[in-house]
Amino acid sequence: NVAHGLAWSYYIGYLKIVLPRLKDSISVFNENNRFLLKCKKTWKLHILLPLNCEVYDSLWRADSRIQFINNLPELNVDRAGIKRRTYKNSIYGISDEDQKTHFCVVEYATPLQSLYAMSQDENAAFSRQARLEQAKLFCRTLEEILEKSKECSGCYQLIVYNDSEENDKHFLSKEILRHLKQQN
Amino acid sequence: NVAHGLAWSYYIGYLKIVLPRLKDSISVFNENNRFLLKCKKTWKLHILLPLNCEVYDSLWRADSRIQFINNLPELNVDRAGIKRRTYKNSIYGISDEDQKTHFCVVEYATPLQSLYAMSQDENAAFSRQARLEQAKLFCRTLEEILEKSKECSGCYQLIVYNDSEENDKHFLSKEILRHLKQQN
Ligand SMILES: Nc1nc(=O)c2ncn([C@@H]3O[C@@H]4COP(=O)(O)O[C@H]5[C@@H](O)[C@H](n6cnc7c(N)ncnc76)O[C@@H]5COP(=O)(O)O[C@@H]3[C@@H]4O)c2[nH]1
Repeated sequence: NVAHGLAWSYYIGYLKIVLPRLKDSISVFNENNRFLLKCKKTWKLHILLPLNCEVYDSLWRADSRIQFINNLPELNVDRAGIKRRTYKNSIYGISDEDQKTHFCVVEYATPLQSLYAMSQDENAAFSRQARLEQAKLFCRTLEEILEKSKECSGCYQLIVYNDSEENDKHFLSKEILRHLKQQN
Repeated sequence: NVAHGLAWSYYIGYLKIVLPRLKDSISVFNENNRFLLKCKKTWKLHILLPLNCEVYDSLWRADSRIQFINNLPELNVDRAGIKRRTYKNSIYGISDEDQKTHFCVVEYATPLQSLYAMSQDENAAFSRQARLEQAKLFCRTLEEILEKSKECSGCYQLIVYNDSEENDKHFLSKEILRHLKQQN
């Protein structure tokens, strides 16, 4: 089961490394940036999980109301022979209907991009049907893993959505803001 | 099949990005470092694939004859919402029995570290038996994917080995040097 392995790898090789240090990282950023991220309840990694696996490399291209602000201080770790492999997360400003900006740390779950690419490559033998099933399995498995993880408790917010039906070009910003409001 | 997805994700999310630029990267490094990597036939990414999934974060700890020299110029790419995500590879000096040093770009295949961690986590329900099968499947799948990849042709060398039986603490350096000699 492709998604099962991808969810575990995403947890073990990434979230388990970055999440425990995230709040400190945001705290340092805030001190140097006039306390941009005001509400501590939103000091989490907001992970975008589009079930259709359409992952944009730039969030602004997905929705023009999502603007890149800055990267958090980077984390450098020796890993599997790579000296000082770099991990970084990006802060975005998200505008609402009243043009007020809300700040948060947000990104797509990278493995969904792999699922998408697999369904495009003829050698992977992976249909669009299978891709949707695997995307759902990825989200479910990731949720279960994170719920059991003490190290990552309170450090993340999963944002699962299916925007294949959406004609609203500001669907994504509204979806993220909806989740941010729920945390306040 | 866990390994199938990890091999595809490793190719799509990493090798397809770094391998096509590797020779240029080594060329730039060489010009600034007195042409340390002399033999162009070894201008490849040497990927270590230990079937027992024992991946060290520092190669020197695996074998003291493997010394870190420097990192290649880094590659920064916007990916899945992360601005300027960093990719880097490390150059090592490997000493032979006559204490002569040979230079190359080498690292472990990180997904094997995920397989190892999965076999250690009780929630993953992944036995040591399954881990060995998946490690072999990972290597086979990766080999097949890379053989069909035009972009990556001539840019990599897979070094598959099983050193569970080895009592030679310089097994790894000898194994890498054996592969380097074959390319000359
Ligand atoms: N957003 C994000 N930022 C990161 O820095 C990062 N690093 C890993 N991941 C995701 O976590 C999971 C586990 O990573 P692992 O390192 O075991 O496998 C990685 C690793 O073997 C290799 N790879 C990717 N980036 C690098 C890198 N910079 N250096 C070495 N290897 C890398 O290719 C695999 C797939 O990478 P991604 O497809 O980007 O997604 C990974 C994966 O889903 C990241 N996700």
